[in-house]
Amino acid sequence: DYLLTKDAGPRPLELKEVFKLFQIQFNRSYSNPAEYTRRLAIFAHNLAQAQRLQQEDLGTAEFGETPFSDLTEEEFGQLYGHQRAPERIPNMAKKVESQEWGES
Amino acid sequence: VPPTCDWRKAKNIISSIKNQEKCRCCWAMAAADNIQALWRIKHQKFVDVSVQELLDCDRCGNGCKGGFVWDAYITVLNYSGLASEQDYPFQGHQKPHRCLAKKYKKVAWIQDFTMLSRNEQAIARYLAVHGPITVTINMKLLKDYQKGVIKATPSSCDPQHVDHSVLLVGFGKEKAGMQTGTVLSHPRKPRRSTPFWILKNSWGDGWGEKGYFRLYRGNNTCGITKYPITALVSLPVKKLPISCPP
Repeated sequence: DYLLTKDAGPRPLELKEVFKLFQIQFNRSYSNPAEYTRRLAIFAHNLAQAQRLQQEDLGTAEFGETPFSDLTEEEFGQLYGHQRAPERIPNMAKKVESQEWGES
Repeated sequence: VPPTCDWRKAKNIISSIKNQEKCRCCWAMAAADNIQALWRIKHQKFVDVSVQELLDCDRCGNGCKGGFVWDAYITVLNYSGLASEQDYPFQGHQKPHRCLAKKYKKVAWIQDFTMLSRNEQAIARYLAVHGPITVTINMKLLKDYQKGVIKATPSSCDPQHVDHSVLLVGFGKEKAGMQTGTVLSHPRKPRRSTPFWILKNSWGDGWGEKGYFRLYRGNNTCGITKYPITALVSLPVKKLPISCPP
């Protein structure tokens, strides 16, 4: 509820319509009403965050609904981020012998 | 450095947008796209190389749990090349499969790989002359990105925390006033032309600008200069058969 009242840019009624369109566009369905409500809250939060990114961006980027709008930051990071690149590249364990150019 | 460069406009150099789905293999897809593009530029041959080989034969054996582009290049060197996507197709399954590289004929190979200097001008020059390279960035602003040029500051997108590898395919400049009305009315939006990088993502073509996105060029937005890495394919030729379309 807190998320919905705090973050929902559009009026709750509109938000649900927007969310319905999102589900159709990205073929999303949720296993039960509680999961639906939770995803709706995450969706509202992400839309509000997109508006904030829009304000902060110094370029010409536009932010808003994407295929990931019903995911939390953590879920998104787990799905798409690879392990964090180290501060410096680990030294290569083995030197590649110089080969004749052009050979396989 | 030419004012603009877009390898997507060159015929058969950049393959279609991949979708890593639930497999954290952006590093393997970026490296495969890099090798594929260079092979097509240098050898004028259309190859489609295997991402799955990079996942199954990686020395860390992490498969879909994440990795680094430099490990992908080491795999290609260790197995003397990459099989075709057709022979060794992308599965996207969570646990790594046994490495089958030795079973298949190699359709592309590399002599080495290298990291470019952390200078956006030098990167642009290399990109225009030799072809697309891989970069690793902080992906924090990509989740809600729809279109346009992202220009961030170190506080809004930490350039030290890079966690997503993609292919750098070109650069350009967006003329002032090309933005939509809503954006222009905003005090923070640029009034001058905006230099940008063009990057190929691996999240499907339903995301971003048909699977691509653009980052501001010139202030190391989201750490783009931290790991500019590319394969070295065939002999350095004096004059490339083709150069980057403007």
